[in-house]
Amino acid sequence: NVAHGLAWSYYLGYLKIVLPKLEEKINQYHREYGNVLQQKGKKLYILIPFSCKVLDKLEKVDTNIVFYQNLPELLVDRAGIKSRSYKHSIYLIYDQKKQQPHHCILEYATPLRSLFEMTNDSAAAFSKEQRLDQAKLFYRTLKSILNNVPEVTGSYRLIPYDDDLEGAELGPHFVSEEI
Amino acid sequence: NVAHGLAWSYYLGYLKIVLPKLEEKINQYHREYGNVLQQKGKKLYILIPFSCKVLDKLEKVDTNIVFYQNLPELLVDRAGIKSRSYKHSIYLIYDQKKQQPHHCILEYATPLRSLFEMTNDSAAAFSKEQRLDQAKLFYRTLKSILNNVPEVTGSYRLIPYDDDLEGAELGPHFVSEEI
Ligand SMILES: Nc1nc(=O)c2ncn([C@@H]3O[C@@H]4COP(=O)(O)O[C@H]5[C@@H](O)[C@H](n6cnc7c(N)ncnc76)O[C@@H]5COP(=O)(O)O[C@@H]3[C@@H]4O)c2[nH]1
Repeated sequence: NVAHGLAWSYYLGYLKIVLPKLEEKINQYHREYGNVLQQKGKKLYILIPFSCKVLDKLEKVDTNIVFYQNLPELLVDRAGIKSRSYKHSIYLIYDQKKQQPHHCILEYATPLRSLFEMTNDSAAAFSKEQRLDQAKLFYRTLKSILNNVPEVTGSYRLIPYDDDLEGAELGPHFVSEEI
Repeated sequence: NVAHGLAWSYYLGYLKIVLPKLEEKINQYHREYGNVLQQKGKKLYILIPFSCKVLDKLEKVDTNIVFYQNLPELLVDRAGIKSRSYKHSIYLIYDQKKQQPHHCILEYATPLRSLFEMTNDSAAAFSKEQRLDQAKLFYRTLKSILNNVPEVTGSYRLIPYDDDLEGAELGPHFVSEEI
């Protein structure tokens, strides 16, 4: 099951590395630029669209989401790459009602992009029908892995959504209301 | 099959992005620091140990391999991360006979690290015996994907080896002789 392996790889090769360092990076950012992230905002918000439709620029997803600034990068020697860089982006989320934007560290779960592209490449032997099942399996597996790792508790928030069912304006209302 | 998905993810999420830009990064590097990479060296050499034992620092693998310098990084907006960084490291490879070091852009295939760690984590439901088969499947799948992508021909070299069978000094002789 592809999604099972991708969820494990996403944890072992990314979240396990970046989540324990997130608080340090937020503090480093605040010392330099001021306290823009509220308590709720001091987490990595991970978008998990079941359609696997992952855009590279979040502002194209929704006009209520605007790029703000990147956190300072984390540099790690990794598998022969010296100082491989891991970084996260802060976005402003505009809320229709309050009209007061919230800052939020937000990104897509990158492996879903691979799941999507595997369905487009016939050589990958992966059907579109299987894609939705795999996306849900990815989410369930990742949730279960992270629930069993006390060290990362409170440093992330998974945001799964079925964007095939729900409308185009799901993004900002969904995320801003969550926050 | 986990290795199949990881090979596709490695191509779709990494090699497809970095290999077409490699020549440009090499030229950028040469303009600034001089022509250290010979014609043969103008490729990404990817180590694929079937044991899945991937170290973070290549110089710990072998005293004949010494870190030289990083290529300039490639910055790409990716899945919500603004200016995500992709970079490669140049190493000096010392050859016992010639005693003349070669420069080489060298790294491990990172997903093998996840394969290794999945065997160590019982929750991942992955046995040590399956690991060797999966490493070989990863190699075969990756080789077959890359063979079918004309755009990346000549920009990489896969270096598979069975380091469970062969000795500890395999690394440098193997790589330097290959070069
Ligand atoms: N959002 C995000 N930011 C990151 O910096 C990052 N780094 C990894 N990941 C995701 O975690 C998982 C494990 O990563 P791993 O390094 O083992 O495999 C990676 C790795 O083998 C290779 N790769 C990707 N980016 C790089 C890179 N910058 N340098 C070297 N190798 C890379 O290609 C695989 C797939 O990458 P992504 O498809 O981007 O998603 C990965 C993957 O799902 C990231 N996700």
